[in-house]
Amino acid sequence: VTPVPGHDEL
Amino acid sequence: MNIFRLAGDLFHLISIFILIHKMTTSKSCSGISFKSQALYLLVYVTRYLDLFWTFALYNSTMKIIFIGSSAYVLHLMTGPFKPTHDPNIDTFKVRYLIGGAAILALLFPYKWTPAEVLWTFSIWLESVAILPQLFMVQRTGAAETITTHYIFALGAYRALYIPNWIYRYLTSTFWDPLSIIAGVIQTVLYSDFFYIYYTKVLQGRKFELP
Repeated sequence: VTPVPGHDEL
Repeated sequence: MNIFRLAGDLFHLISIFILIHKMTTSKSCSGISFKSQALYLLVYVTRYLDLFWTFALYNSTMKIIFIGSSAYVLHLMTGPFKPTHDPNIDTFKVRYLIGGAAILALLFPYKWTPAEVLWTFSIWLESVAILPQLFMVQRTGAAETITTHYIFALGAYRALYIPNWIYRYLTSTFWDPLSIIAGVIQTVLYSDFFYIYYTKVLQGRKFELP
């Protein structure tokens, strides 16, 4: 699993 | 979106509602740490910079609510209700929290860009931003029931993000280690408070430290 720094959270 | 995250965000909204309700009905901000509130505004402003270049109806609306309500709370505390704030019991040294979060953000961001470093800073700072508030409760040895409801709701928000992260990891292999580590630390910092809240406030007794 690769990091997913999508920042789609609050 | 899943039920844990939605519930977490709702708890976050509820906590803000309780805080503003408490202050406007009692016309007082006694028992509330100005330092924690100022840290939260700093958290939201540094994390939600992406409002300028990303739009998603749910997230963007919430971000604006969090920044706006946080600024409003600070306005109440520095303006109308300033005389009810006692700086002598709000003495936590926040410079260590800001410094620690800044160092971690500079050392381990996902990318060395200003926005990413500030995002990481906000994640670490949020994990410890409640400490001045908890320190204040500890100093006074008791808290108004409504203040404890506020702290509980704010703690529940990040605690509920933990099952959200587990769910997202299992269903879509979403993995954001910085958020997860900081979120777990944040929840651990609340654990003492949660315990006393559960054993006292929920059983109808006053929040007093043993």
